[in-house]
Amino acid sequence: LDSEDDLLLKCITSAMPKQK
Amino acid sequence: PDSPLARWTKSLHSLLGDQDGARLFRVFLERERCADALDFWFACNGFRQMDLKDGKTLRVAKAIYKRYVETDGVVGRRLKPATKTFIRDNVKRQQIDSAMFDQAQTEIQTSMEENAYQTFLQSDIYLEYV
Repeated sequence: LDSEDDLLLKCITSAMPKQK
Repeated sequence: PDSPLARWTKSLHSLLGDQDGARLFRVFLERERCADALDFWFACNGFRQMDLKDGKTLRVAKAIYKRYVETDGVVGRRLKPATKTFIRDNVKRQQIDSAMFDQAQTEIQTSMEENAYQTFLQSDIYLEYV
């Protein structure tokens, strides 16, 4: 089960701009 | 005129929409001890895209609330009390919706636009990069 920190990190990185 | 550097000065959104810009801005914010504001801003965007039927989404809402909203950090201190109460009640009632962090994100974005973003464009980190 993902920890809350893992879930939060995935949520943040999913919204970051991707490599051009 | 449409180089990344020119775009970065147009708006905070343009800066954060560019991978190098977002990365450089975060380095600046870490030095100013307010990188949480940027992480919270991205977390709000990520949360808005999540599937409300997925059990993980409620856990992410709780994680965002516990990590950024209810603490006395840069985000918790800048949010209006009513905004914090709204989010707290939604999380406690487990009544989450995709827009539940929108008002909070707007408040933090406005604060970044008026303060950190302006200072960043005058900072040595930015000028050295230019």
